Amino acid sequence: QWDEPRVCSRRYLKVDFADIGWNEWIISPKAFDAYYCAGACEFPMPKVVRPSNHATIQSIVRAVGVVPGVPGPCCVPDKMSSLGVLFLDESRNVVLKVYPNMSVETCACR
Amino acid sequence: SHTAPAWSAASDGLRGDEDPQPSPGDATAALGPGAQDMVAVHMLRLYEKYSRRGARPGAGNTVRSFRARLDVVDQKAVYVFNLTSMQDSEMILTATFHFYLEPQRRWPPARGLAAGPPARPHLLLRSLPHNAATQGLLRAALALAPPPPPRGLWQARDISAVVQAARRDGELLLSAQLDPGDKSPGLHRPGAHAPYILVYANDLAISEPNSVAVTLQRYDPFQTGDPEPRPAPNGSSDPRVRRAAAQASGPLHDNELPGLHERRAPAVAHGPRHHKHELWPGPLRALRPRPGRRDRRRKGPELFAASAASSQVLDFDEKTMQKARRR
Repeated sequence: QWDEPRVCSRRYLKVDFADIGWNEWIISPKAFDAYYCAGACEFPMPKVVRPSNHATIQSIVRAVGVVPGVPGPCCVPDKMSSLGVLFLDESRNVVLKVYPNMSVETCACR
Repeated sequence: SHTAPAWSAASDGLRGDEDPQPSPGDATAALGPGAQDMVAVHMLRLYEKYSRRGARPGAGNTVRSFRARLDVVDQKAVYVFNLTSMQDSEMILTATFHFYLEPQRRWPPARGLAAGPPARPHLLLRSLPHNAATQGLLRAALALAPPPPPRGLWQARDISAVVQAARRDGELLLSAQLDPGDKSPGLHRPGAHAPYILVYANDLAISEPNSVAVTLQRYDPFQTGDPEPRPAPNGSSDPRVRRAAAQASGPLHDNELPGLHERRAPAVAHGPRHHKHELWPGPLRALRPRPGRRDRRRKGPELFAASAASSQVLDFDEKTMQKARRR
């Protein structure tokens, strides 16, 4: 993903449950598109990073340098979606749970 | 000996679905050879339904299935369900008991008896206290309607009140027994026709941080080669608390601005690296060379009006920015 923009944005990440050792009890899905957020939130921030008002102020304060030690805003998930997971519990009964905030839909500087 | 099962009108979330009925063979293939039964098919179907965007299982977020263990008590088949794996944070919304019932024709009256209306079978649900040899407390006796011949039928009954009461009393072992009302063999159904329970719940803890690891991570990923015992994964938020406490006196947690002696020369502002049309206009304009006073006087109001009309973003206070830069 070297060609992807340096600015804060959503990057593709497919998580295979086998890679983290959970595949023994997760029935479905075997994998899902989780995505992740990465990139800079430097001044001046483009519209696409959807900074909060606080992030805008923090970015300016950092750029001006009037308060030392203030970092730039962070590139974090903004809107997320849930994921239903079918798995075996420790009694080997089948359980379905819909977990919130499992997949990134949009990223933002916050 | 039965073809595709028919589902009852009970609230099992299946009847009336728009989804095509999956073939059990296809569905259970995902579960492996050890789980090819109707509960697996049912759960896979629910998974497909609730994996759609925005769909929630009965306004909750959890469906638990419970397979039965077959016991024989007084020569009668009794199915025992262990519901103890339900979490305290899971608020029960609905519970359904699913079972396969043979048609009445399979249970003819004894020879010599007058042919009357067939006795209605009853489903007896009891809660069993732990380590008790008693039959348990009778929680419900549900009258059943056997299906017409020639095929048996999967049915479901709402047992929400039974499960909720059993949980309230801390008796999460439930037994199910069919009282057929005659000499029929009862509820004994081997293999794929064994009864099961579904509990629809709303897990209040699922919105907590790392809830996915609480239920799905079953080992400590850092355990290998580490002799130090670690706390159970996500068992508590202690590490987070400790880390916050360790830094509580640090400057970053101090809400006061640093003193003048701490001030240094302003850091180099990060130059714009983006195309003009991608940027928020306010901050960018604040750090750009400004037009001469005369130009501003001449064009200012028009420019400002045009900018305010076209811009959909905050207009940063230039004076504030200038003051900040001077400081």
